[in-house]
Amino acid sequence: METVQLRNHPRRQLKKLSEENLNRQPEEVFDVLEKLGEGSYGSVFKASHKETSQIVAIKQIPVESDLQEIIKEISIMQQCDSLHVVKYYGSYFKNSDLWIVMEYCGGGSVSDIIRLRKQTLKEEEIATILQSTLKGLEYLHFMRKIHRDIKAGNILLSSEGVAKLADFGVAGQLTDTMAKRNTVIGTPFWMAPEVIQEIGYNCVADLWSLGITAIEMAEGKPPYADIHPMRAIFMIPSNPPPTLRKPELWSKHFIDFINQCLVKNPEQRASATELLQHPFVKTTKGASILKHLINEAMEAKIKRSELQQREVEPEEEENADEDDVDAGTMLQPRSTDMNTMQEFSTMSEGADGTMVENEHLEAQLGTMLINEEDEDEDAESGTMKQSDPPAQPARPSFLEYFEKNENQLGASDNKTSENSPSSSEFKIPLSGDYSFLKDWSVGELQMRLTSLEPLMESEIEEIHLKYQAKRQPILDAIESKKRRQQNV
Amino acid sequence: LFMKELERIVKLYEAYRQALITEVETRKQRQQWYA
Repeated sequence: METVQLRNHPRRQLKKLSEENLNRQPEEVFDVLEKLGEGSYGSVFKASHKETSQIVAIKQIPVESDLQEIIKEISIMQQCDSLHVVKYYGSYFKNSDLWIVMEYCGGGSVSDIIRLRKQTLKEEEIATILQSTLKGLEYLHFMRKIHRDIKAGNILLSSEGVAKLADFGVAGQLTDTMAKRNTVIGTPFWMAPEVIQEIGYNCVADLWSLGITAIEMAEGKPPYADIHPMRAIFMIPSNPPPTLRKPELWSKHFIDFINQCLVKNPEQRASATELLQHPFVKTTKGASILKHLINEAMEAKIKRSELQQREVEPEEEENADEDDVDAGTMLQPRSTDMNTMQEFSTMSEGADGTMVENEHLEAQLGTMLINEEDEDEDAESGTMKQSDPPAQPARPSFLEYFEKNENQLGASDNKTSENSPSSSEFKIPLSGDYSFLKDWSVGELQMRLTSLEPLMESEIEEIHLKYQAKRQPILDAIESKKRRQQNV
Repeated sequence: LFMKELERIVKLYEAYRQALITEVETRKQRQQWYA
C-alpha cells in the first residue's frame, strides 16, 4: 500500500501520494495555484499538496491525447528515483483529463532562463548544469533507459539550482535483447547522426544531444538552427561534428567536453560516467551559482507579464482571441514541450551577444516522434527487428514531422505560397548547366533565390503524395490482415 | 527509393541555390569593380 512518506527533517516532504489521497478528488488533495504553461498535449499547473504544503506540478492532459505516450512517460518517471530526474507522485482521472502529479521545479527550464534573461550562459553555469544533467543521464542509462530528447528545454532547475531531467514523453527502455533501438525520435537539431540514419542507437545518443545542448546554452541555439530542419537532417550525418561558432571565446576544457560528446561514431563516444570525469564538469562551483539566474529569470517573467498585462488590458475586449499569443506567458498550440512552458519564440544570438527573438525557429524546434515501434510487441517477441525490410517503399519518417509542423503553421504558410511563384513557372534546371543565370537581372536572381525554399518544399510534398498513394494499398492490406487475424 | 529521390532533390536544389548565390555575388563584385 502506498503511503505519504515523510522524511525526518523539518520540512515534510511528499514522496508518493497515498492510496487515500489517490482515491479522493484531486481538488480535495491539492490547491491549484497557477498555470505554469501549456504544451501540445495539455497544461501544467503549480499546485500545493494540502497535507504537506509541498508544491507540486500537475500536468492536465485531455484523455483523447496519445495515452500510450503518456503512460510511457509515467512509467519511466515512476521507475526512477534520482535527485536529477523529475519525480512522479501519482495521477488522477478527472472528467476528461488525466492529472499527472510530479515534482515542481521552481527554476523552470534552462531554455526558459536563457530566453527570459535574453542572455546565454557563462561557462561555470554551463558546467554546473552539465554536471547535474550527466548525473541524471548516468542514472537513467544505468536503468537501461534512453531519454531521447535531451535539450535545454527539457532540463529543469529546482529553486536551489539542481538540474533535473524532464519530459520523458519520448524516452525508451532498452531490454537485454533490445540493445539498440531504431526509432527516429527527438528534436531534429539535437539528434545524433545514428538516430537520423535509423541504424539503431543506444544510450550514448543522449550524450550527443547533451553536446548540442552545451552549444545551445553557450550560443542560445543549437547548430544548424537557422537552416531548414529538412536540410539540417541531411547535414548532421554527413558533416563533421558541429563546434562552437567562436571557439576563441571559450576554454579548452569546454571545447574538449563538446568534442567528447559530439563524436559521430557512437562506439567511440564517451558515456555519461566517463564524461563526469571530464575536467570541465568534474569540479564545478555548485548549484548555488545558478540561483541568480533563476531570480533574474523570475523577475523578467514578472516584469514581462505585468507589462503585457498593461498593454493587453485596454484592448482586451476587442482582441480577446489574440490575447493568448500576445500575453506572451504561454504558448498555445505551437510549443511541443510539456514541461518547458515555452513561450512563443526561440532566441538567436545577436551580434552584441544579447539574444534576439526568432519566431520562425520555434516551429522548427519541436520534438519529433516517428516510426515508433509497438513497445508491447517488441517486448513480447524479445527481439528488435532492425534490419527487417519495410512493408512499403522506404519513406523518410521524419517527413511526417515536417508535415505536422507545416500544417500547424497553417494560414501564414498559405499566404506565403500564394505569393510565391508556382512550381510550373519556376522549375529548376536538372542538367546542372546554370549558364542561363548570366542572362538574368540581379533582381530576378534574388527573386528565384527567395522562392527556392517553398519550391523545394512543394516538390518534396508532391513526391510524398506520390509515395503515399503507392503506400496506401499496402497499409490497407496489412490492416485487413490484422483484422482477420483478430477475428480468428 | 523515396529516400534516394528525396536526397536527389535536396542536392539538386542545393546546387541550384549555390549557383544563384555565386551569380549574385559575382554581379555585386562586378558592380563594385565598375564603381
